[in-house]
Amino acid sequence: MPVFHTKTIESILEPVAQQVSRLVILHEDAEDGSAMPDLEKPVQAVSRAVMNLIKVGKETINCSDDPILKQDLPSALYRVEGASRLLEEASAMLKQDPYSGPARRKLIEGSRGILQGTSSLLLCFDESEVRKIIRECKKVLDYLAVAEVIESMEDLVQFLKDLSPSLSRVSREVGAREKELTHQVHRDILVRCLDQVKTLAPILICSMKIYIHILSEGGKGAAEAAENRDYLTSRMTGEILEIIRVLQLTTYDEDEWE
Amino acid sequence: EVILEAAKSIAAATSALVKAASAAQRELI
Repeated sequence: MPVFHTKTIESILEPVAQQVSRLVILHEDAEDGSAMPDLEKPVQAVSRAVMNLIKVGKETINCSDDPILKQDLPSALYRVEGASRLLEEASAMLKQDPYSGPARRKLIEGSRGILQGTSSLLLCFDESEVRKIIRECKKVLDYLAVAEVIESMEDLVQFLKDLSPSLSRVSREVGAREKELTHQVHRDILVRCLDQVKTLAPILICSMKIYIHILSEGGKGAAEAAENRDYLTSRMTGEILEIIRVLQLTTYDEDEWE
Repeated sequence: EVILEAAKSIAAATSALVKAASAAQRELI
């Protein structure tokens, strides 16, 4: 059985995955012995749904500014389209001969293909959504990288104006993503890292204020203040990098399965 | 998202098809 790493993908594909598995088992147990019913109508319903997906998918490709999505989505669409064709062929063959073994195999192959193609498509789409969150995380990293050159209150105010909206978006988006994941270990890491970022952010700003204040008072102790600020910056950077790493994980931890 | 809705429709239609195809096999077993 496939493993789905988000609740949305799981809710869409898990029921059909179970049914396809059951069909394969029933088919093997029956050893091609029974007549298949007329599947023209349900196959037509799948074809219509596939045509709609192709249309929507092409629109998504045209409208997207994500080059990786534009590159990956077409092959998932072709896969679903090809599987739909197999189902149509199976239906036509079964009309001629309801006992046809090759038609049954086409039916199973087509059903599996629809499942795999839809899974690939949802995965492409999901990865694109993750890349959007990562872009926001990288903005925060870019802002953190300039913390060490802030030497006046005016610059600090601008730094905060830049950092705060990005940090809020990261917090909101990573928080929502965490709730979407089916893998508890990944969820826990994201929650922990996000909490750390939220805790460290005001402490970093405070350390930057102290550094600026020390500079304006003659600079005694500035090296230690800068060291403290840099330490906090590196801690926050580390947490954001860990968030980026975990956001990209889709595989399951073997230990958890055990 | 429209693409999620389209994927849901495919999953539902495929489910219905597979159920119909399974019914005949189940009767035999």
